[in-house]
Amino acid sequence: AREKFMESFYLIRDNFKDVFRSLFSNEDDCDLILLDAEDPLDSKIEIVAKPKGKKPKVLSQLSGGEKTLTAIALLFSLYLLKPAPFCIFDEVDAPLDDVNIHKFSKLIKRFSKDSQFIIVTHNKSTMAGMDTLYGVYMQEQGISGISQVDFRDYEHNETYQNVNV
Amino acid sequence: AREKFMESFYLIRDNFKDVFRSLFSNEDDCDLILLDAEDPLDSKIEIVAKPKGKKPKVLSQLSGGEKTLTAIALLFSLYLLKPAPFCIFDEVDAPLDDVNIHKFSKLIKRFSKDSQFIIVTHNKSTMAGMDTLYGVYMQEQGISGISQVDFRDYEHNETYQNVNV
Amino acid sequence: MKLKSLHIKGFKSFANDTKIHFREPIIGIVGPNGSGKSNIIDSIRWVLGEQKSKGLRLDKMLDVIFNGTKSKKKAGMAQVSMTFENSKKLIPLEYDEVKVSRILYNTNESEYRINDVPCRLKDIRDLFLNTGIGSNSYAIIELGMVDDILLDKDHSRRRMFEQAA
Amino acid sequence: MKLKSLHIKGFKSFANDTKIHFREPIIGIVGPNGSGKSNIIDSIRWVLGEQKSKGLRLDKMLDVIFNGTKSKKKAGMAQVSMTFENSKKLIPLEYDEVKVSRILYNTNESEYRINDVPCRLKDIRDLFLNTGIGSNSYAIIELGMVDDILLDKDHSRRRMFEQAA
Ligand SMILES: Nc1ncnc2c1ncn2[C@@H]1O[C@H](COP(=O)(O)OP(=O)(O)OP(=O)(O)O)[C@@H](O)[C@H]1O
Ligand SMILES: Nc1ncnc2c1ncn2[C@@H]1O[C@H](COP(=O)(O)OP(=O)(O)OP(=O)(O)O)[C@@H](O)[C@H]1O
Ligand SMILES: [Mg+2]
Ligand SMILES: [Mg+2]
Repeated sequence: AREKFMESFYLIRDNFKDVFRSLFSNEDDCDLILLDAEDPLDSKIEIVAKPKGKKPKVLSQLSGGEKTLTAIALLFSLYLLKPAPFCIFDEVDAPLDDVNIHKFSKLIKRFSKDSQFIIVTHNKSTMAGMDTLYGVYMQEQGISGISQVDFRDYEHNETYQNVNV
Repeated sequence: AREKFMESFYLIRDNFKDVFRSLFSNEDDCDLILLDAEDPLDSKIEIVAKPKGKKPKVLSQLSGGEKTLTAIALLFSLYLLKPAPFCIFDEVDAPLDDVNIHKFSKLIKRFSKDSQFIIVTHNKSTMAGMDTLYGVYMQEQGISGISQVDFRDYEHNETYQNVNV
Repeated sequence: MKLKSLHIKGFKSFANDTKIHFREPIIGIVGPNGSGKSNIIDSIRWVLGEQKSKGLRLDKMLDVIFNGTKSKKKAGMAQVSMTFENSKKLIPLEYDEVKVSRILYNTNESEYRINDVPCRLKDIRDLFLNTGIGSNSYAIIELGMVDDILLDKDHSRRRMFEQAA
Repeated sequence: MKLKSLHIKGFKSFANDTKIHFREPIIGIVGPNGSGKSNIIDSIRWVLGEQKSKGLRLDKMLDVIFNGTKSKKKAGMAQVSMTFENSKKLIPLEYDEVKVSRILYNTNESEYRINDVPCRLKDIRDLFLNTGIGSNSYAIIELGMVDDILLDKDHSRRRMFEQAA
């Protein structure tokens, strides 16, 4: 059990560095450290982020958007070891700026060859990268309905939103 | 002290109902309840939201966006009692849909006659409602700088973002 | 192994029979605040066996049943089914299509089914054991979880590593 | 009583002398993730007397001082000043303009000043006593606080009511 865990740990760590660099930039670095290497099966796992040019940082010093990107990098590093048939994200893109929204969408596109993605979002740039959109709305007070929506309607959303308010 | 607190409490409650209706809709209702009316100075204060057509709801049943709107309504109900010279919001608009972003901006405009507002945001519709925009960027690695930005630059933000990545 | 469709009735705000088809790799779910988007994600966690009501933003599990509005009375039960395409037999069953279902009656009796045959929760869990899917898998992420993952609340980080290893 | 300007130097990522003028009622602060927007809000909480490092997302208060990059060495001190227009004498001082400042040296000595005259923290707090401004006032809101306000963590709701009453 110990060998197997260590083998997976090193694979996850390599994945994490790879995904982290694609979300931040090639000069940024990061690491996963087993705090108690003697007892890997029980040890805590520490995340260290080292965005370029800045001193290595504990997670609490990262900004809101940087934290979200780091968490996404970690999730995908686990996913790369054992790809799940589908992944779901619920408004994970909300803290991201336009450049990072773009990188996030590109990452989803890259992994969508092996799995399905279900993404809940309010961000128009994220929507533009989807294959299809489902619009959820209140059919009557308090009762939800769902129907397929064309992005073009949503883009000039006045028409779409008025339907629901 | 007791009379003064009760007087303020009823004023805050009226404000809360008023602001809540302007953020949700006229048919929505809400209430602030003093759980222990015998001892107002120590009693907990319960918030009840009753969006239209739905059963009265404990806060935990509200959606992400509905929770944010309820918190904003509460803050403005306190503000109406004692307007602060300035209010600061840091990405509070992130969970909101387009219609609610619009309502939030209208509320800010309404209160900006008496106070100043400093709003940190990534949302283009919120930016459109600002009087001036300050753009924060990394002058060199790890060192922040700030300069006034014209919204038109930001709207077609490819130029602005590329400067920083 | 692809996710084909999700069928919801009487679950949270989905009073009426609602079916969603997942024909494309990247599916976006959009709509106003409070319309029912996160309720769809909750229905997926629930049918995969979620046992903690807190994981579904509820006080008690019976609250998943549609609780009625002014115009429609409370539902007698909540039912959710999820259908997977299984031609590569990644799910250890002979069928080309596998449907898992969960039903909760307002008498608090609950039922699980695989291809409409009653079974235990453990049978559903065993089906997905090595696939990376589960009610609290690293593949279902909400924005609120980003801080938990980074702060490693309740050793959630180790748990995720063990799921992937 | 209007907020006129903010002056930051050596505080968090603002290594260089930075001045922001608040000439309009509604000011937007925009920019990429990690560029320093929330650091500006932290500098306002800090100059108003924030004593808890956790309120500024730090482990210890000395971490507010710019900690250096590859190209610029660590700052010797952090200094922030905030200038208010006071022609209506809402702040109980004779001056038409009031500047509050805070300085922290890397020796851990800290200084407070009103119009460049050294004073105590209590003097700054007394100045703003009945204005609704303070380091943890209801007028400074981040997205992460929405849940705390609604869940009433550490009786934050009562505290806000008392500030306004
Ligand atoms: N058992 C139930 N019966 C009826 N309605 C319910 C039930 N449980 C939850 N709801 C309602 O569902 C709504 C929440 O939906 P949900 O959280 O999915 O919104 P959302 O689309 O994710 O919105 P947001 O964009 O704000 O996150 C609430 O208004 C809540 O009252
Ligand atoms: N003492 C310090 N010296 C130098 N840099 C610091 C210091 N404290 C914090 N920082 C840096 O400031 C950056 C965070 O800035 P901030 O939180 O203001 O970003 P932001 O613009 O709000 O981003 P977001 O849009 O993601 O919320 C971090 O990258 C952090 O490393
Ligand atoms: Mg939601
Ligand atoms: Mg920030």
